[in-house]
Amino acid sequence: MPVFHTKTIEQILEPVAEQVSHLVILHEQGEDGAAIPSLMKPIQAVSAAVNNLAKVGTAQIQTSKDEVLKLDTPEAINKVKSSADLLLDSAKLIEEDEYSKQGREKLIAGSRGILQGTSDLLLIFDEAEVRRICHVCRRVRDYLKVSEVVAGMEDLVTYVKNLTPGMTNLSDLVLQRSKDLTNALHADQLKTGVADLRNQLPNLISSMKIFVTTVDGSGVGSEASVHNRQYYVKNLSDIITEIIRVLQLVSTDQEILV
Amino acid sequence: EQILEAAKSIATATTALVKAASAAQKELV
Repeated sequence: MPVFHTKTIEQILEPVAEQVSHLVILHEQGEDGAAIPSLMKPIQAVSAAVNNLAKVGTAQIQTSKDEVLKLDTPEAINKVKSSADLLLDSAKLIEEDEYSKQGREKLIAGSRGILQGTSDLLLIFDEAEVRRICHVCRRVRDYLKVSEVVAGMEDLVTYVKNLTPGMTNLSDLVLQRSKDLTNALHADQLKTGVADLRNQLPNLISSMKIFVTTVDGSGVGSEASVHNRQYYVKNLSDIITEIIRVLQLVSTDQEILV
Repeated sequence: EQILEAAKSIATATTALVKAASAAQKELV
């Protein structure tokens, strides 16, 4: 059985993967000597669903700005479509001869192809979602560096006002993602990362406040307050870098390590 | 969301198809 790295993909594909494995086992054990009734109707239903996916997928890539998604999606759609064609061939062969060996083989190849192609497509869209979350993370991390130019209380208020929504958005997206991961270790790492960010953020703001209060007439703050602020900027940046790293992992990374 | 819904439809239809094909083999066993 394949390993799915998100619960969303797992819920969609696990039942079909289970059924396809079962059919393959029956076939390999040579227990498929029985006549197969017409499969034209269920195969036409699969074909209609595939056409719909192709339509939706094509429409999505036209509106998306994600270049990788645009590049990878057509191949996955073609894989699903050619697998649906195999199923239609199989239906015709089985209509003509209910014991057709070629018909059974095409049935298995088509079902496997549908499973694989749909899995590929879901992964492509999932990776695009990960890239979107990573982009949000990088923007927040970049904005942390802007803290270095904050020298007055008014600027500090504006900085906090700008940083807060981005940090909230980042936290929500990463926590949502952690809930969807099937790898418990990765999910925990993301949750810990968000908790660390939430704990450390007030320290950064305090360090900036201290810096601002020590700024003299020429706009220079005390050396200690600069170091303190730098320390928290680095700390928060490192946490976000780690979150980005974990977001890009898939279950199999851990399995390979083991 | 639309992709997930479309993928769900494929999964449901393929599961039904493979179940129907397996059922015929089961009868023989």
